[in-house]
Amino acid sequence: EGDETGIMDDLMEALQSGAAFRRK
Amino acid sequence: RSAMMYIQELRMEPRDTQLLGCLESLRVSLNNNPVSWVQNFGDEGLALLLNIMRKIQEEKDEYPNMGVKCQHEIVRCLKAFMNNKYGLKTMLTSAEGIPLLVRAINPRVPHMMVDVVKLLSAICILEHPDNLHERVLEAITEEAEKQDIERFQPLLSGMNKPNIGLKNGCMQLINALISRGEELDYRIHIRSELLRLGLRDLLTEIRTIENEELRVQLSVFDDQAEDDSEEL
Repeated sequence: EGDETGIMDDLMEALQSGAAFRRK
Repeated sequence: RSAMMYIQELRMEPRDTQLLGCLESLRVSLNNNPVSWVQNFGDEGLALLLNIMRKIQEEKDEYPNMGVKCQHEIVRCLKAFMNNKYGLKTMLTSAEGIPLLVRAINPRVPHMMVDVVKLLSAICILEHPDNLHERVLEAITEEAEKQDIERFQPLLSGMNKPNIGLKNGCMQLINALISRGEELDYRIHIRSELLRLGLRDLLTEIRTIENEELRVQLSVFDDQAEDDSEEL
């Protein structure tokens, strides 16, 4: 907890692949 | 170098080459050290970075040559700082962080603008009780009011540049802002505002570009518009 890294990298990857926009 | 050494150097408000060298080295340190190092840099380090960024934006004449380079390097440092839970939380707690990033959306500096819009897009889609896309949109709206321009004009100007990475980044931010809206009315409103302002014509041109990343963003935009149209 509190040590998670790569958060922005993961979000940027999800934006790029389109995964961030898939509806639940 | 320890985090404290960077803090001490930044406190002295170095300029030009010295500032750029410090920021470049800081970015490498933020990227390569464990989170405990980032925590040592802490909210004081972040406040120093944001303070320098604000000064560069406000006092362009005092940073004639290196201002743009230094500001871009600060954006890279912020990304590295925010790449973990601690840094992200600290940045989002700061009232100035998002507005300063929004102020760095400058179509005249396309290579910096790409990094800024991608960072803001990532902030928009974060799961957070604060509805971060609303904070980003609010900062975009306030900045446009200050400049007396349409709020999405800088994004559309960015999309009009030949830089494909920038077109892609701007589309990401547009998709992020629209997709995070929970209300159908909001999503339709933002989309119509963009289309009316010139996105319609820009999209016609962008659809002819063969680029996989752009294709993904265009299909997200189209799919969301279609879903909303059905819902309506």
